[in-house]
Amino acid sequence: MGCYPSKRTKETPGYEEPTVLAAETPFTVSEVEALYELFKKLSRSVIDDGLIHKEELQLALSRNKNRRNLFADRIFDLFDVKRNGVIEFGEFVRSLGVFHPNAPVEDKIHFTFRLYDLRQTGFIEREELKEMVVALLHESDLLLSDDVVETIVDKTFCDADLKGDGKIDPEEWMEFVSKNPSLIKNMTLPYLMDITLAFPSFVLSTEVEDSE
Amino acid sequence: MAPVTMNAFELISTSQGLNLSSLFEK
Repeated sequence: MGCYPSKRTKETPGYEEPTVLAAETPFTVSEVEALYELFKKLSRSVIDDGLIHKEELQLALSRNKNRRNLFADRIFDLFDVKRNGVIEFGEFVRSLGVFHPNAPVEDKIHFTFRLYDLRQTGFIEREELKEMVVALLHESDLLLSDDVVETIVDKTFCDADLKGDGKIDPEEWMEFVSKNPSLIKNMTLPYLMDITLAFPSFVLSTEVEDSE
Repeated sequence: MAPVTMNAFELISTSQGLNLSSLFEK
């Protein structure tokens, strides 16, 4: 006798079966079920509709749903694969899969490239890099003169733009990250290794056995 | 002069908005 799965499917928009999501991600079925607990918590923090809205992700990441954060916005945009203004459960699990310690490094590098390609031109451009540095300084209440910001951006851009054509392409980004692996440190969440310990309530009621 | 030698992407990666571990904080 199962507990909730079939009922959840009907009631929650965008809900996908854990067995399907586990087959496509580094997570086990139990871990996907534990992630559902986290998803539910996040998706009811502002609007209780079983979907994660931008304000809800903003609130979880920056503790302030009203203060816009460029980077939280970018994370939302990448998680919202269908581009319908909300993050559904399947999108949440598949996107978090990239942050799993066992996910391929190439996937993490590719994700950061898309994250920093603000205008989605297929390149990280100098203006985008400067915009992100300014946003970070603003977020951190740090004051640096425009000259210093320009110098930091110039130096970094020069190091990464190996072809010297004024933009960083995916190949250059891969090379740059290989030389500076700390750039993808935040792309690995150790929490995901023991997500069932963080959210054990669902695991107690699961009806599906993990195959591994 | 320390900030001038900083890697801009490294600076950006410290953003709270990119710190997804906060999703797991109770």
